[in-house]
Amino acid sequence: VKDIESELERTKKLRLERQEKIGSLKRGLEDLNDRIRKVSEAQGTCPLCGSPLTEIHKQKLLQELNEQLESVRNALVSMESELKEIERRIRELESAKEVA
Amino acid sequence: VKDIESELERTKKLRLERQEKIGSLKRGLEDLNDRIRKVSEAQGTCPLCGSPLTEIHKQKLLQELNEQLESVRNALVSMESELKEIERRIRELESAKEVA
Ligand SMILES: [Zn+2]
Repeated sequence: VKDIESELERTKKLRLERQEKIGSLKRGLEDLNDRIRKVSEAQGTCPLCGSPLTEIHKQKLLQELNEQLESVRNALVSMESELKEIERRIRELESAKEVA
Repeated sequence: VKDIESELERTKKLRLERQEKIGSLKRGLEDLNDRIRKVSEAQGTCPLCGSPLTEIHKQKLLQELNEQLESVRNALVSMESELKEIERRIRELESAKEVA
């Protein structure tokens, strides 16, 4: 029984870590979407610092931002499936504890 | 009684206009605070477009943004006191209607 307890403890800690990581990835996604909107609406100058922003520069920026968005989305998908796995394991351990 | 009704109608419309203006001023305040935070955290390059951002340019930007913040705050204060005035007038008209 002792083994089940300590594994349950460890797995719950893991769940908490994953949930925190998912929260920060979601905030990263919002920030990227906000920047993509601001850059695509920009007319000739940067809306934040006022420097000239040529069409070529603007397109390059949007491409970089969209690539970052893609990688954050992929990281989020894999974190969420890891979390599902961890929650399944926790349910397994909790029912094992009851019959032990 | 007809006069009171039509004045009440007009004043309620005015109240709605003021409430909408206050909402958009508050969104303006949030946007300015967000930009001030981003510019003050910037290290040598603009966080949005990546152009070089000298310390002198950064200070100038922060000064302009803080001036804008000040004028939006003042506009908000005067809008809110106008709204209070309008609400007082609506209460007056509504009690006049009851005794008429
Ligand atoms: Zn910029």
